[in-house]
Amino acid sequence: PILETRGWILVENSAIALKIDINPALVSEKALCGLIYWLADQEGERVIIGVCDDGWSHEVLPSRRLAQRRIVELVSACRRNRDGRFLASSAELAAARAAPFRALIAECGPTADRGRIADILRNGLADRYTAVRLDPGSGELIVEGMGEGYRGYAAGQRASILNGRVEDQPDYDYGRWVGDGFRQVLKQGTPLLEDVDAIINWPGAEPRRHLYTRLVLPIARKKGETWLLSASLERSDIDLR
Amino acid sequence: ESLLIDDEGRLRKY
Repeated sequence: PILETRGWILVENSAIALKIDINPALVSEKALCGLIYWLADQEGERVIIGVCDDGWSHEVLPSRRLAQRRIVELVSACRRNRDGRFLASSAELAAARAAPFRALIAECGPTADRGRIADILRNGLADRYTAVRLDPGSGELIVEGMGEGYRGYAAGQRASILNGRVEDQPDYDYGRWVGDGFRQVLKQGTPLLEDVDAIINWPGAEPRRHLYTRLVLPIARKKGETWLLSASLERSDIDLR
Repeated sequence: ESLLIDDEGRLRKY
């Protein structure tokens, strides 16, 4: 399952062949580099590639070089298909049913009050929020809290996201894109407010278009911890396509 | 021996 949902790669050097199981739609650039290095380190030439795409199919390649070329080709084809799935453009506070966002920005300053923030999230922003903590050791962004207002998550999926990395969403590409937004705010230290037009693929469901305005902002740090908060409002009047 | 390559490109034992 980890190959089907997270884009990790399973490799094995067996007596018969080098075996690689890969989901080209999800695999990350770094995983792909790791695979190329692993291939270069092996002996033997014959490679069996298991490709996950609505079930598994297998291809046998006579050499490592051809296998590498084939894998890069499979991944590139998927990348072309997902280009343009996640679009965003800067939103104006005035245009984005601004009051709750403005209140949130005001509350998340140095005198941040948890109770008031929770009230704004619940009553002004339909409980659509994600609270993320930077783990200083690993540099990962960990989801520490999540509102119940997000549609599309099954109960089990929600539980698996909590305490995990922000990138590990049921749609991993979407998770990486969301993670990029958090990291941008982390780097710049200023809130990000944007309109989003995203096509999200939840496992087992048809791709669905989600339109919303999102605010990502740093929350005042205490005890040296770094926290970020993302909140969003669904809006039917966004069209970035 | 089977190994996993994670999304950071690290090899992990399976």
